[in-house]
Amino acid sequence: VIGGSKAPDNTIPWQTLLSIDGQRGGGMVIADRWIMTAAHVLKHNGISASNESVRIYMGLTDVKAPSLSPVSAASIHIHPGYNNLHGLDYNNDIALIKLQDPITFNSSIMPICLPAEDATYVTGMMGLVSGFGITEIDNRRILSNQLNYVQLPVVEQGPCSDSITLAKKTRDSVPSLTNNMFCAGVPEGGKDSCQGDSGGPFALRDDGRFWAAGIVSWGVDCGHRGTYGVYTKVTNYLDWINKTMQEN
Amino acid sequence: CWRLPGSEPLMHGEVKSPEYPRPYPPNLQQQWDLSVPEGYQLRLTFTHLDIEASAGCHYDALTVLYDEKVLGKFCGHENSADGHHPGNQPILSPGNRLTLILQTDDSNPERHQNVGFLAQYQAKDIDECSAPEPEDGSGPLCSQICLNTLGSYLCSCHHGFELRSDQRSCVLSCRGGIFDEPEGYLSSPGYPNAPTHAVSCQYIISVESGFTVSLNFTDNFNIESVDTQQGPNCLHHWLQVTIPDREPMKLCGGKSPGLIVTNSNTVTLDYHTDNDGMSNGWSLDYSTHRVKCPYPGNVAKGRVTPVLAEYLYRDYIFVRCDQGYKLMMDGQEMESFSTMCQSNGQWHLPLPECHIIDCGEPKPLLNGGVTFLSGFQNQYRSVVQYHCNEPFYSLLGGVNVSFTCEADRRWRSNSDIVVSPTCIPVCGQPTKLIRAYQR
Repeated sequence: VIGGSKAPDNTIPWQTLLSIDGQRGGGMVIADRWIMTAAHVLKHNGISASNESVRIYMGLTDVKAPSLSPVSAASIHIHPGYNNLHGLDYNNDIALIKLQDPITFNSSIMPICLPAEDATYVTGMMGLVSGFGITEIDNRRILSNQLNYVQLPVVEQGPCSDSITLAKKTRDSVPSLTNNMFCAGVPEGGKDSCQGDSGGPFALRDDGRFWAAGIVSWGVDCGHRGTYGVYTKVTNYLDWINKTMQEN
Repeated sequence: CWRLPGSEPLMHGEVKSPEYPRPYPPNLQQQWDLSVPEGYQLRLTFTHLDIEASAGCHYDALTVLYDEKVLGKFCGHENSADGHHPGNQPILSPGNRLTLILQTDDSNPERHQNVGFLAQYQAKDIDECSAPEPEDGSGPLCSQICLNTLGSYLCSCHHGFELRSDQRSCVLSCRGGIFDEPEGYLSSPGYPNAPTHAVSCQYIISVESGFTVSLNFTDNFNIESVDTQQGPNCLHHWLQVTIPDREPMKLCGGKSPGLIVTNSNTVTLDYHTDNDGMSNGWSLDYSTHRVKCPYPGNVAKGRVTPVLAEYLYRDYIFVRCDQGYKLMMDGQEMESFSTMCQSNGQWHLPLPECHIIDCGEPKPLLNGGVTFLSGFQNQYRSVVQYHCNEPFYSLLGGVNVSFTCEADRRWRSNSDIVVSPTCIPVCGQPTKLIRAYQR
């Protein structure tokens, strides 16, 4: 998280840290046996991570905490429409992990709500993005051992698409924006999610409840002026999420 | 020799002269031996008789005989001036046989051709019982009771007597003295008359176990007693009443003992007289009553049904517990209970108890708990309430529901829910919010 702050304990209790073959990613608790994350966290170059390779940490804000202990995955469910062999297609960047044992919730571990069927993404609405990914301290970018968060507004699809088009002119191999994605960030830069936050939550708040509006997916650079973070639009996947959980 | 089938004497028949209704031939001597079964008389009725008439039926005649006794000799016809015509009156044989003999001479009147006779015969039952006593001094056909039957008769005897092997005379009898019907009548031989000989009779009244016998002597009671210094003594004649497990009672005198309640299902009566003295005897009606069982009592928190004034042999009672209570006996629960009044006057099972039911521990609630609101040890009418571990879980439906231990041993909510409630996770509401006051 660029330009954010350290999250106090128990403020983002749905945040999970995933560690897969040394790669760091984020996730969120959505039920007592289910974690939602980004597909690209679990699948590289067309190869899915094994259940055993996935270590899931939850209820923590400090990776160095002595009580750190992973929970095991029982099964991994990557969206069937995710096909990102060359790292250029983040459409359907969503996945579910079923845990071997159910979690008992408390103040440090709590699920985030799924979107309502009629949930909307209002431009400018501030969302809470969090993660253990790259952060910036004293102008140096380092991988954070603390859970950081930043409040980012939902960005209209048009300007976001324009920013990506612009980026494509100056560099090769920039992914495309689809209707299964939305953008969040500030045009002046300085606040953004970054590498290592992937799979983590973009949470909106309604009636005092946080709901999972987006999943940290991709972006051009982190926190640069004129660029935005791109998030998987969770409302588009409610049917798949419910179906996957019911069938498993 | 065996009698061939079909050769039984007929009950009725017809007999006619040769060649009837054409004239009979001359020089005829023909005999018919008619018979009907034993025990019947034979009655012969002429429907037509036309035989040459002559004085004394000298020339042609039809003679009717029983054994060798001539019952009639007939000739002529209905309107003839001479001869002897039987007319319409039937001829009744003293026994079951009759012989007819038709005899004709060698000449017949030229102008009148006689056609002979046609007669019908039939069996007529003999009422042997109304027959006069034989004069040979052998006495009446039956010494006591005569019953006429078709073709025969039967002798029978009054109560206390038995038919001898001669099937006609009766003798005093004490045999067959076991009475097992629920009620009946007994009397001494010859009652109300004194028997002519000494008697020693035993009567056993033995009814089904579970019933008791009561003897009710009629007023006409007469058994000879001997007056002694200690009072009347049943010295030579007596009726002894023996009830099991009790001292036998000897009865005599002229006063009826009236009602004797034995409280036993078996009573033995021994009647003894000698050849001397005079006892007219006794009679009694006996009846039976069902054995009584003690009042069963009450059951706390239960009901005993039916409620009767008294409980008798074979009566059943049932015990039902009040709602919320269960039937228990010897530490075991019973689905239902009934007991029967036995023949020994005892209930076959003692009454059970009614214990309050319990619903067992309320089903534990995952991520929640249960609180007792009222009641004791999960017993009937206890009330519990489920709760979830807030703020992380909330009850599905959102309303706190209390469950009551009902009579069907299930915890039920007011809305009749049997299953335990469910705690669902609370989402998106962290206990601590990120606060930022800097602007």
